[in-house]
Amino acid sequence: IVGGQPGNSPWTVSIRNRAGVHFCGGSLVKEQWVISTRQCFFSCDADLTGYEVQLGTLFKDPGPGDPDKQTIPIVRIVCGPSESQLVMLKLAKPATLNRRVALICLPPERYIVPAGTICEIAGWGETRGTADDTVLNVAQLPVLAHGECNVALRGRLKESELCTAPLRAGVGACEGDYGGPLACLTADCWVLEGVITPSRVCARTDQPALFIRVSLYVDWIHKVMKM
Amino acid sequence: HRSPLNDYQRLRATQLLAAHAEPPPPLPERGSAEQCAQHCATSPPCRAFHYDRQSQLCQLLPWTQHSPRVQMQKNIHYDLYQKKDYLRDCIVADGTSYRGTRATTEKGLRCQHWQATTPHDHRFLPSPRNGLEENYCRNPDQDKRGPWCYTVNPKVRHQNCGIKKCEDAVCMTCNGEDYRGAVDHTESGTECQRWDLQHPHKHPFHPNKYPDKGLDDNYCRNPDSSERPWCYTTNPRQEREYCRIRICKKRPRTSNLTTTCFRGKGEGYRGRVNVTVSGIPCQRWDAQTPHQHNFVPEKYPCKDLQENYCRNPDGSEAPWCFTARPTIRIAFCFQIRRCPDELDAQECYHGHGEHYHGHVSKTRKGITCQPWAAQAPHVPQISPVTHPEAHLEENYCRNPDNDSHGPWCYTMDPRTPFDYCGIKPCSGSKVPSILENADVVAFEQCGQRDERLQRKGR
Repeated sequence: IVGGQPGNSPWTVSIRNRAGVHFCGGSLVKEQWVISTRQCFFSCDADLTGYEVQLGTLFKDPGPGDPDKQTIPIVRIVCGPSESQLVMLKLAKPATLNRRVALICLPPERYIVPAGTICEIAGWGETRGTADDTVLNVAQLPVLAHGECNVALRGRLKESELCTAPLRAGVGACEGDYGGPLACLTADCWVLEGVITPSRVCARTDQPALFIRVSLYVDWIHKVMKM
Repeated sequence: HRSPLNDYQRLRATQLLAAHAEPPPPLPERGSAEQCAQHCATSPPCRAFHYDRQSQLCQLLPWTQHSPRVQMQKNIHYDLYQKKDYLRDCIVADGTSYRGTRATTEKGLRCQHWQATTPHDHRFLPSPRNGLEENYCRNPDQDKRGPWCYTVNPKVRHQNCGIKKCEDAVCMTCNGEDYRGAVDHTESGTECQRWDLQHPHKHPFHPNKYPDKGLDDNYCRNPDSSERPWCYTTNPRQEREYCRIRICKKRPRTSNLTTTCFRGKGEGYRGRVNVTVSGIPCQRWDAQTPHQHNFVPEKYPCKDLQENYCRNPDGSEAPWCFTARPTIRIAFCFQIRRCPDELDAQECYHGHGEHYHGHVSKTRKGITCQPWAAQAPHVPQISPVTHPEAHLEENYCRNPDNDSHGPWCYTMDPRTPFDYCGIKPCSGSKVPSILENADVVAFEQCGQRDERLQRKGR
């Protein structure tokens, strides 16, 4: 996260490869389910043996004695509808919810976040020197109206995408944050409205940032968990 | 520091069943697999053993999978360990320890039984210790050329069997990442450590964590994209060392190469993108600044490490590169588009496809759909019984629950309960945009964060 600051985001998980290295983020939507982005995974029927999620700690690479750290193997990946760029990851066992680990709400189906809503991105990704990249960083971004964003992107905005306004200070997600949450506080509840996806430049000051609009896929998410 | 298990080849969840004899009872004392191997090593008739990880019981066996009237069977309670010498079809050194079942000479002559003294009389008669058995090739006199036998041809007394040395039996291509041969010694002749053991060297390459790297027993492998296959050694003072394995003369056929997108992990990506996903230029592969590294192009001939293009020479999650920025060593090139991995849509549907009654019966990945009335491999929550009006015929794609992403089906792949089908929305098919009627909605209670509620400053 560029232009952010250390913070707490108890639904944000770190996804680790077989060598135990963090490479993407995710959001805990159910004790045994994490949402992330398709770009982070090499196949929809990948053998994810040895891949894990880490949660319950603010540190990207916590010491062995970290009391709240949980590390849970990933046992299955389910790819979302074709243009969604979403994946659901099933964990080997449910995460234990505590003051460091919480679920994030899903929005109602097809819900549109009101423009101007202040939302938050979180991740252990690249900070470009703007913060300590050994801990979880968070940053606030205001939602941009769909129409306004479509104009800024010269009509290339899809219905399945959600925009946040660029900030002069250069705030945004970067390498290592992909798959993580865009969380918005609505009616006293933190809601997963967007998922961070790779973009050509981090924290642009002249163009909106794009996220996958989760509310368009809530029915699929529930269906996967139910099935 | 050599483990007695080094002499054995392990097969997980496998049991040997002999049709002609009852297996001997398990040993009375419980212990580790290494202790079981020790018992087998000191018991002349023992050629293999079952080890039950749960009960820690050990059952010595006088036969292997190659013995007559013996069958292998899946059994999740047992791991089967068989003496390598009985399984290898190549030889180590002069092949004195070879106990395979080759029974013809290098010129195709059938071997004479060691028990028999005709057509050739001889003094090499079988005994419980010398390994002479049936008419299998053996090397009872340490002949430098390897195992041999007397032949059934009266004019040819004996002949070499032409069994290759293990380092020549299976050659390797490129950097040997796909090598699955049976060499288990390093270049200096030191014996390798088993991948499933953590002594004498602790290491991260657990076989069940890297199921696709072929980390069997203590054979030389290349799980980390080094220059050549290697192994941890049984010498405590030498952690790891390369192995000597013959390089195949023929270069491997390069398949699955792509330039405009990448498939899977992108190991076959040969495009020209040379910046990271966040716009940082890549470092040239033939340069050692700002980052020193081992991926020298000449040492990785099959990886096409040209210029500063994004590549994936080590099986990482996606194409990557060393960056031109000193503070960032490595970064992925996630911005490269993934090649479509879905079938071309054969038909189209209107709306959400709730009225689609076509005959497509494969998912978008090409998996065959499960019949709606079937109960396996998935027990359906939606079936012709629960949804009689939804035309759930055969295994055709349908949308009985008005899924907003189109027709779907249960799949014949046990790991994929359901998936969407290879059908796309018909052009001009009008579905109300989610942006047209944005409602105000209340939310369930979750995602709470204690300190958030008191609006404390960070």
